[in-house]
Formats: sequence, C-alpha cells, structure tokens
Amino acid sequence: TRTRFRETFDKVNSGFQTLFPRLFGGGQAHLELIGEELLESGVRVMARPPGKRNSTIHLLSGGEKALTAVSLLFALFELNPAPFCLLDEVDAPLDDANVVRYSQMLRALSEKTQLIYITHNKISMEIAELLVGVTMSEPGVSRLVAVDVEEALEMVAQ
Amino acid sequence: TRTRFRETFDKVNSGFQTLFPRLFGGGQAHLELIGEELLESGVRVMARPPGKRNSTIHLLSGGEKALTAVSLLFALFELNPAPFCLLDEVDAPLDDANVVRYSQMLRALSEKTQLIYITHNKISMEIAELLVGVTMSEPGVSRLVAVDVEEALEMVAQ
Amino acid sequence: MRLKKIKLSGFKSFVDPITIPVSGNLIGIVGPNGCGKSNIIDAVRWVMGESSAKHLRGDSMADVIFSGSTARKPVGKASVELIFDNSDGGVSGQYAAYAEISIRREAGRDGQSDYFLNRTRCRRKDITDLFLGTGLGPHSYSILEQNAVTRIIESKPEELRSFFEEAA
Amino acid sequence: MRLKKIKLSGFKSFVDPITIPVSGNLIGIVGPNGCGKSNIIDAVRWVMGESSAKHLRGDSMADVIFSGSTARKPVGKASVELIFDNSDGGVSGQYAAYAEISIRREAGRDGQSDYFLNRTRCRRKDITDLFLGTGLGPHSYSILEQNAVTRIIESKPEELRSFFEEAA
Ligand SMILES: Nc1ncnc2c1ncn2[C@@H]1O[C@H](COP(=O)(O)OP(=O)(O)OP(=O)(O)O)[C@@H](O)[C@H]1O
Ligand SMILES: Nc1ncnc2c1ncn2[C@@H]1O[C@H](COP(=O)(O)OP(=O)(O)OP(=O)(O)O)[C@@H](O)[C@H]1O
Ligand SMILES: [Mg+2]
Ligand SMILES: [Mg+2]
Repeated sequence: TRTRFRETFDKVNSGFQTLFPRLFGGGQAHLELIGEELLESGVRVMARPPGKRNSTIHLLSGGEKALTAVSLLFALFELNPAPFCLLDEVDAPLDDANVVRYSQMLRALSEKTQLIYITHNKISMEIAELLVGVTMSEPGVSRLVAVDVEEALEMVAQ
Repeated sequence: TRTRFRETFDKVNSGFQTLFPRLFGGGQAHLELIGEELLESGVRVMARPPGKRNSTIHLLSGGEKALTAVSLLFALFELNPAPFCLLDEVDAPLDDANVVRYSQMLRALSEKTQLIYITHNKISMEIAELLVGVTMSEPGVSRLVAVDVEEALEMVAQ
Repeated sequence: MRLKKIKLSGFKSFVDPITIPVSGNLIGIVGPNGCGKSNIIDAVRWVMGESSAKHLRGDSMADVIFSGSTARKPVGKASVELIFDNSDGGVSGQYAAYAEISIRREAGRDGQSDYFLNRTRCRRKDITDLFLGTGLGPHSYSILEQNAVTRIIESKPEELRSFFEEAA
Repeated sequence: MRLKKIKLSGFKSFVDPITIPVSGNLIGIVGPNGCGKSNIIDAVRWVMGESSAKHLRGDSMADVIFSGSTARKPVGKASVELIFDNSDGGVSGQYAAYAEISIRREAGRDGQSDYFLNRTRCRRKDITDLFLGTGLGPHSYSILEQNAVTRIIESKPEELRSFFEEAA
C-alpha cells in the first residue's frame, strides 16, 4: 500500500542517513525515489564519501560501494530488528581504517543484538567475545576448534 | 568458425587443467562443452578442490570460486599473452595459504610478463619489486607516494 | 530470544554431528577458504524453512546432504537444530512460556523434510509462524550472505525497491 | 614491448599531472579504499580506446574528467599517456623501428577525443591497430578489473562461451 511503502522508505532513509557517516567517518548519503507514481517508483542510492563531490554510486570505488551497501543493509535490518544477525564476510573489500569503524559499529549493535559474523580480517577477529574456528584437517569434512585470537591469526595463515 | 572455437577451447582447457592444481595445491578441474552443436555449445566449468568430491562449482566456497576463476582467467590470458597484465584486487577473497600460492604464480608469470597488480593483501605486497602508493591526503585528489613494504603496511593501516 | 546452540549433522561438509556453542553477543567464525563457514549460514537459513535450492548454492534441495569426500561415503540425511534461550519471552504464541525453544529440520535424498518444534513433529508453517514479528526468517535482513553487498550495489532502482517491499 | 610510464592529468581523481614510473616486472599498487588505484586501470583502458562509459563505471564518457572535490573546481579535460619501451621490437608495422612509443588520448566535456601516437595526431583506429597481435586492448584478458572474477563465476554456459569467442 502507498502509506506502508512511504513509511518503510522514510524509516530506512533516516537510518541510512545516520549510519553512512558513522561508517565513513564523515560524508553524507540518502535515498531518492525515482518516478511520479509512489507505487511504481524505483529507489536510488545517493552517496558521497567525505571530501568527495560525486552523486551517484557508480563511480565510487569497490570498498566505498561495499561500505555504502553495508550502511543500507544495516538500516534495512533496523526496520525489523531480529534478536540475532548473521554476517558473512561483509568486511572483505574494506581497508583497515574502514574495518576499524565497521567493527566499532558491530560493537555498538551487539549491545542489543547477537552478532555472528564470518571474517578473514584480523581487526574484526580482535573484537570477538568468542571465536569459533572451523577447519578441514580431514579433506571435505568440517570440524570445530576453539580458538583465541592469536591462534586464529595463526590458523588462518596456514 | 567451428575449428577456431575448438582450438581456442582446447588450448584454454589445457591451460586451465594445469593452472588449477598449481593454485589450489592439488585437486583437478576441466571445462566441458554442453550441447550437440559445437557452434552453439555452452561452456561449463568443472572444478574439484583437493580432497573434495563436488563436480559443478555452485557449492564451492567464495574463495574456492574466486581461485577457480583466476585459474581460468590466467588460461584465457595465456591464449594471447600480452607484454603486460593489470590485476585489480584479484586476491581479495583468498585466505593466506591461497594467497601464498597465488603470489608464487605471479612471480613465475612475471618472468615473461610485466605484472601490475592492485592489492590490499600484505603477502601480495611482499613479492613486489616496486610498490606504488596512492593516497588522497587532500580529499578527492589522488597523488602518488613511493613506498617500501613496511611503509605500505603502515599506510594501508591508517 | 537468544541463540544458544547450532547443531548440524550430515549437513553439507558437516558430516559428523557438531554443536556450535553460541555464547555472548559478538561471535566470530574463522577458518580457511572452503572449510565450511558459509555452510553454517546455509544451515541456519535451511532450518528456518528455506525452500529454494538456489539460495543454498545448490541445484536441488538434496545438495545440502553430505555427498562424500575422497575418504568418506555420502550419507542419507541432513539434520540441523537451533536452540534458543527464550527466558526473556521474545517469542509470541503458544511457545511464549518456554524457557528454551528448539527448532529442527531433517531431510533425506527423496526431497522430504520433517520439521520439529521442541522435539515434536510440526509443519513448516509452525516454524515460520514462530518467527513472525521477531524479524527472523530465511529471507530477512538478519542474514547477510556472502554476496549480499554486491546484490545491493548492482541492483537497478526497481530491484532496490523490491528489497524494501520484502523488508516491510 | 614494456610499459615504462603512465601519465595522467585531469583523469578522474588524478586532477594534478602525475607520472607513474613502471619499472621491473612485479609492480604492486597499494592504498586505502577510494584513493584512486582502480582509476589507474580505467585510465589504461581509456587510452587504449575504450568507448563504453559503462566499462569505466560512468554514465557518460565525460565522467572520466575530474569533476571537482570539496576544495577544487572541475576541470575541462582529461589526458592519459602510456609510454612503452619498444627496444625489443615487439610492435609490428610502421612503429616497429622506434625504441620508444607513446600513445595519448585527450578528451573534453563535449565528448570529443583526440588520439596521439608519438605526439602526432592520429585516429583511434591507429591506436587499436598498434595493438593487433600483441594481446593488448581495452577488452583483452590483459586487464582483469575488480569484478572480473565475479563475472566469470556468475556467467551461464552461453555467456562463458562468449568470453572464449572474445579471447580467440
Ligand atoms: N553436500 C555437500 N557435501 C559435501 N561437501 C559439501 C556439500 N556442499 C558443500 N560442500 C563443500 O563445502 C565447501 C564450501 O564451504 P563454505 O562455503 O562454507 O566455505 P567457507 O568456509 O565459507 O569458505 P570461504 O572463506 O572461501 O568463503 C565446498 O568446498 C563444498 O565442496
Ligand atoms: N571524474 C571524477 N572526478 C573526481 N573524482 C572521481 C571521478 N571519477 C571517480 N572519482 C573518484 O574516484 C574514487 C574511486 O577511486 P578508485 O575506484 O580508483 O578507488 P580504489 O583505490 O580502487 O579503492 P578500492 O580499494 O576501494 O577499490 C571515488 O571516490 C570517486 O568519487
Ligand atoms: Mg564463505
Ligand atoms: Mg578499486
């Protein structure tokens, strides 16, 4: 229905506008509706990292696009916040400075939400309260090993 | 033409079968033609990492799919080997063990080919003969800095 | 409603029964390429009622059953169980009073799936009903799979709109 | 035929003239997200004759010209030059004898591009002809862009076939 979509759009837009500068350490972003008829409008992402003057996201870098998408995905999550959230290698294209801000956001989110996240990134590993190691010492068969951070850095490097 | 496609297919298939086990440290892969008519056949990738018994690539992990694709892309490159090759973050989804084998292949390829590769990965940075650092100390404006490996690890971490 | 344990047996590369203890609020899963981390995510989607093989990286629903390795034969069925701590009463309906809630799915190669709620057989609908209003479900934004980011980046305006409509 | 230098001016985020020295055979390019690394790859494709804005992440060909930052105004044109060491005679045709070969492309916001071979104006065709038989070109497998790997993984059998036909 028209009102329902408008409400959803406004909430997600508001969340996106808040989360983007937190993840980028600045800059601004918002969502736009394209088209006259609300029930048929497309949604376009407008995002501007700190110091830059682009408008659409096409020209942004791989890491900038990924972090923009993460801001939007977290805003969509907050629409209907579940008690836990599973994240699979969301930090893969990010450089260390961006991973630091991203992991700070994970810490903040984890006050209300249980976060289970898969990562290859050492910085993301360091904020974990629990690290679950998965290995395949027997080829093709997964098993678990308990790990602390130093061991994990060791194991990922084999 | 039918002969030309068949020749191309056979050469790439042969390269792919050689490169895959070198990048994975084992396992096997090959290409298959699907369909009766050579001029309309599709090409399917069959790849089996060491110790595993899958056949198609759908169930493979993110990193396994990426490394399989790299083997195929290098085989396609070798069809018509240019004097230089530009690689943009090809190692991004790979864990350290895979990056080590990938970087060994880069070293081998660099005997005949000039390789210019973009990376965020410390292991890939270590094999470089020259490291070109790109920064944006002034927002939105790119400039170069000369770097040695320790500096690069420093700079990427800011 | 907190997740306490994830149990897998015969599911993809987790052929041997395994219990993943999920304690605390910030749990990192680590390991080399191809060792099974994303398979755990697939297991959670599957036990919540995922019915499309494509969303589990398979061609058919039987692809989630361990299909063998160089040293092991394939097995005949897959089972995944999620155990929740419901002492805060997050779940509505007839299960609101339980301190612990378990959902389980078991499937054989014939494509049939059996669902269990607190060890009692139930329909798939009972599982999905349990999650209504909790924000959970196989397609909710509580699961960001390995290509979630690319799907958003590459979507056209009409596709992005449909993500909003799903989320609403 | 070795690459010796890449010169950029006004191209995307490289507003100030810059020379990238390309010596040796294993050159790593590093830096934080969004600092301009992939823009260098776009520059090489562009000077080799790329005519599709989509392959340069733009909506129009004018998108490659520096469009301003919070502190700087946009500029009116972009220029990219590649300087090759041809002492091994890798290039065929009339330029085979030159020890050094330079190709350059310059474009303004009107969409017009000028091409130069060893500082002499030429047609785009002269640039693409130069590369015939060398395995180089904006769409050859000598340039693996940031989503080359995903394109291969996600391609259907018919699409994968077309990659082969391009490469042949
Ligand atoms: N039904 C099955 N039986 C046996 N093995 C399977 C089955 N389904 C998937 N696998 C195996 O599981 C592996 C993929 O695991 P997964 O995707 O969880 O890896 P990952 O740990 O996420 O790795 P990455 O870090 O590369 O993303 C593949 O090698 C695949 O062959
Ligand atoms: N015409 C232009 N004028 C000014 N800036 C531009 C222009 N085109 C692109 N940019 C900027 O260049 C940046 C992208 O650079 P690039 O893709 O090279 O980053 P990168 O170093 O590859 O980063 P990553 O590691 O995230 O892939 C964007 O922030 C974009 O705004
Ligand atoms: Mg994975
Ligand atoms: Mg890039």
